[in-house]
Amino acid sequence: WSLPLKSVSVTFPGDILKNMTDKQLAENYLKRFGYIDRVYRSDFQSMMSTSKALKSMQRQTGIEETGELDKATLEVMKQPRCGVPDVGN
Amino acid sequence: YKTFDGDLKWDHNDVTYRILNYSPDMESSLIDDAFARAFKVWSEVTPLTFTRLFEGTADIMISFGKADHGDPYPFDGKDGLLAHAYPPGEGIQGDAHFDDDEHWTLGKGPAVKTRYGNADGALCHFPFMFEGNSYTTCTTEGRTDNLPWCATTADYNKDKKYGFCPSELLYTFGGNAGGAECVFPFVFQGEEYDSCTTEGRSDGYRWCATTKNFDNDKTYGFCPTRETAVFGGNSEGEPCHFPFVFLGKTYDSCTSEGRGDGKLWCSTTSSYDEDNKWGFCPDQGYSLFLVAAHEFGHALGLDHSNIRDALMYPMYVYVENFSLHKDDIEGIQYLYGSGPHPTPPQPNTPTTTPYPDPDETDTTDETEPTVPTTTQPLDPTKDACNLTKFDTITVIQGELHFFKDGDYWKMSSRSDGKLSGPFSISGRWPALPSVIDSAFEDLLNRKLYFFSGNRFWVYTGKSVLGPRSIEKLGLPSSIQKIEGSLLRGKGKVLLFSGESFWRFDVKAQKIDKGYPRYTDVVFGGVPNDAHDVFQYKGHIYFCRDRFYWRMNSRKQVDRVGYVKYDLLRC
Repeated sequence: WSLPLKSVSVTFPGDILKNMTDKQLAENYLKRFGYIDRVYRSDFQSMMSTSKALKSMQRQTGIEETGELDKATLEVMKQPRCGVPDVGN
Repeated sequence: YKTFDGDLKWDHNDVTYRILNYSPDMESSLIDDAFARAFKVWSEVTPLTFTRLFEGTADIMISFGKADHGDPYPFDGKDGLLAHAYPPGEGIQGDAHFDDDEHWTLGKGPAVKTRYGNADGALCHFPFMFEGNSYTTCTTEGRTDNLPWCATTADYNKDKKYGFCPSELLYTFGGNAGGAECVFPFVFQGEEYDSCTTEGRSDGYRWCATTKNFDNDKTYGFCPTRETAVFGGNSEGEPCHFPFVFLGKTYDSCTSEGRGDGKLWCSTTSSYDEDNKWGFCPDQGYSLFLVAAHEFGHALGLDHSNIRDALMYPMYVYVENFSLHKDDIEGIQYLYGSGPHPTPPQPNTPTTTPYPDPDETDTTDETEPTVPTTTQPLDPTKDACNLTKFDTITVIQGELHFFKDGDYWKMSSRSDGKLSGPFSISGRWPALPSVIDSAFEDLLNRKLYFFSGNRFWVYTGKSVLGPRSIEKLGLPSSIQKIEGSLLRGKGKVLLFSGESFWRFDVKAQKIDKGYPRYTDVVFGGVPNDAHDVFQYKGHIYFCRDRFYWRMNSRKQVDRVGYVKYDLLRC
């Protein structure tokens, strides 16, 4: 039997900090690529709920529109990509 | 597909681009080539042309940068954001930026282009065998000068083909030292440095002095990335140190331990615990060609698509044999119309004209041997349009000739530029071997020079001299083959081999003094490992693989295109 893995997390000097929670990651992603700002700017309404923004992002990226921060959505958010916003250029 | 609000597009079809700087990850010629191919992706399907400028302001200014690189949208270190580009317009609009914290490759691991050696600048072949051992990276084994090298075929012992790998001990790029190698140690602000450093710079690029004292001489260059070097972290450019100790445990290979993101890293000293020096391990990297093609889509006016297989989909996926998705084609054609090659090229129909052509004026009594007229389907291997690369392309009696494996085709210069052939080389020039590396016509004496390997033949009409060794012309014995030739005035011919060229005096039958010279010094902006070089209708053509770079009389590259479409007119 192999020993159970004991994962440790180390802060590496010089690393660009990417240790953020899934929620922080999602918020950053939705803002950076225009999913949240878009409605706020265009409709002059209060910010779209994260759920609606998530649905918009899921539609744009071709994954199931759950409105939830599920595993598939997180996977897409972690993929290498182009820096041009998806909406609201 | 989607376009930007207001359908932003260029108001002219002759779009210009300029490459402002280079990534240390790849040889500059590979980067030039990747960008040229990326533009070609679009110009193939829409009537746009892309001309490279070497100075001044171009429509699309291309640059590499890290983190904060001068616009309001900083990059984010390795992975994550790869690049961005602005839609068409003035100023920064239309520009494309690439994150140089990424590992830029051709998509399948380090693309290591060699210099010097005897492989004419070929890419390293990994793994390769050398004295019974297999190597997956460049090595200094077998050398005393510490220069890393690699084989360019699978087995060095068998083929003996090799070249030197990127190393600051061999050359630098950019800077002001003309590519000179680093000098170690060197002094910078009173301190001595034994290796490349990022000190004194805010952009994170590694540099070195090319004399012993930068403070006095101020000459410097940027260090090319060795293919074994780590990325990011705090030891960029250093190789992994194996074994290394991390949290008391010894590691013999890269590990993701200690990280939540699963990325592989290594220590660059024997103990991470003591020195805290680390970086990310080299990986497959990102295809500069694919990312550039996507970004240039933005620069032409396309926004992100939600079709997963489209080039304009925002996420990166490596594709081996890339072809533009219908969605991308529809998008670009919505903006600029359908292009010169909107449909897949059709195979050339075989020539059925019997030879000799009655219209031909043949002053040398050299005619193509008669070939049987046929209406049978052409053997695909004998269709010039199916060939990706020719042994040589040259002009004989004003007509373009394409040579390949014992056959040749010719493009008529007088009528509608119809391609005829294949003809048998042995039928017309019986003394020649099947593979011709280069050929030129001495216009003064109506002699044809043919080169194959290190031998050459001279045809005058039907009489032939040779084979003779190219050493007889005054070329060094180390030359494996002559890859291109250019007539320069009366009685002078430039002969290209590897990254250099020599000037041959046809009358004196010897090489002029002052040669060889580096091709990229005299002919800037063309691949310095072109395998066909020739002059046609006032332009000089450098061919590499399926592509050609066309240079005008002012030595400016004014067009990059496909041999197949533009020269063969397939």
